[in-house]
Amino acid sequence: EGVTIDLTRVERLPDSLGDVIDRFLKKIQVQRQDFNGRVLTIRGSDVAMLAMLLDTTDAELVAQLKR
Amino acid sequence: EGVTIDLTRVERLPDSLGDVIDRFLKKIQVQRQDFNGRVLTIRGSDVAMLAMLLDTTDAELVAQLKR
Ligand SMILES: Nc1nc2c(ncn2[C@@H]2O[C@@H]3COP(=O)(O)O[C@H]4[C@@H](O)[C@H](n5cnc6c(=O)[nH]c(N)nc65)O[C@@H]4COP(=O)(O)O[C@H]3[C@H]2O)c(=O)[nH]1
Ligand SMILES: Nc1nc2c(ncn2[C@@H]2O[C@@H]3COP(=O)(O)O[C@H]4[C@@H](O)[C@H](n5cnc6c(=O)[nH]c(N)nc65)O[C@@H]4COP(=O)(O)O[C@H]3[C@H]2O)c(=O)[nH]1
Ligand SMILES: Nc1nc2c(ncn2[C@@H]2O[C@@H]3COP(=O)(O)O[C@H]4[C@@H](O)[C@H](n5cnc6c(=O)[nH]c(N)nc65)O[C@@H]4COP(=O)(O)O[C@H]3[C@H]2O)c(=O)[nH]1
Ligand SMILES: Nc1nc2c(ncn2[C@@H]2O[C@@H]3COP(=O)(O)O[C@H]4[C@@H](O)[C@H](n5cnc6c(=O)[nH]c(N)nc65)O[C@@H]4COP(=O)(O)O[C@H]3[C@H]2O)c(=O)[nH]1
Repeated sequence: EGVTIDLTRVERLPDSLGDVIDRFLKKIQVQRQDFNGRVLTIRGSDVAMLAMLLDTTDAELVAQLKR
Repeated sequence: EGVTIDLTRVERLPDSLGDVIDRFLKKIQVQRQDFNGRVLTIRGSDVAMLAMLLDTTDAELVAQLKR
């Protein structure tokens, strides 16, 4: 199940966390050429991947980022 | 590598072929709630799946459907 991320919430995260997420999202934005800048909906498999990179749970990550 | 399908070309295919493709695309349209009705871009993995269902090649299928 994908999640719709509020990109302004990502900007307000502490640097170490925000940087990893930012790089991950930018890669997707570039592949899509999607620069709306307010929201980005990513795949359920991406949420799992990101949670693993950040050593957290899917649920915790979604709570911090979703619109 | 995904393909952008021209939905009007799908309508003009012979029934046996068009029906299989139509059902496949409708399933994706419903999951997305994307009813723009003119184009639908699907995943590279979907093209491979559809070609297998129709016993044709990726290249042949893309040639028949892309915008
Ligand atoms: N640019 C962008 N906007 C986002 C994103 N996530 C959510 N939105 C916004 O929230 C609505 C729902 O997006 P969705 O779940 O991706 O659901 C979308 C999506 O599945 C599909 N869709 C719309 N436009 C495109 C497109 O250009 N390409 C593709 N592949 N799908 C699209 O149709 C559904 C409805 O679209 P809308 O009525 O436009 O309404 C969209 C859009 O206004 C995102 O990652 N990027
Ligand atoms: N522009 C763009 N956006 C992407 C892409 N991949 C994922 N998304 C965004 O991330 C959401 C969740 O994707 P999902 O977990 O794979 O969950 C997806 C997936 O399971 C299925 N689905 C939608 N479109 C396709 C498709 O073209 N092919 C396949 N095989 N499944 C699809 O429906 C679910 C909901 O789809 P959406 O409402 O569209 O919601 C999608 C869409 O907003 C992509 O390559 N490009
Ligand atoms: N998840 C999600 N992603 C979104 C949404 N709106 C835009 N995007 C992403 O942003 C790219 C540019 O969208 P666009 O300027 O509306 O311009 C789009 C749109 O006008 C049209 N288009 C192509 N395929 C589709 C499709 O499957 N559905 C829809 N509704 N439009 C499509 O062609 C252009 C290029 O489409 P793409 O290659 O798909 O590339 C899209 C897609 O990756 C959204 O609501 N949800
Ligand atoms: N992990 C991940 N990768 C992403 C995401 N968004 C884009 N990509 C990668 O970037 C390629 C191009 O994305 P696109 O321009 O949106 O072009 C996409 C988009 O227009 C459409 N599409 C695929 N899946 C979905 C989906 O779940 N929802 C919507 N709305 N469109 C989708 O099919 C086109 C081709 O898809 P692919 O062959 O898979 O090729 C995708 C995929 O490899 C994402 O959220 N997560």
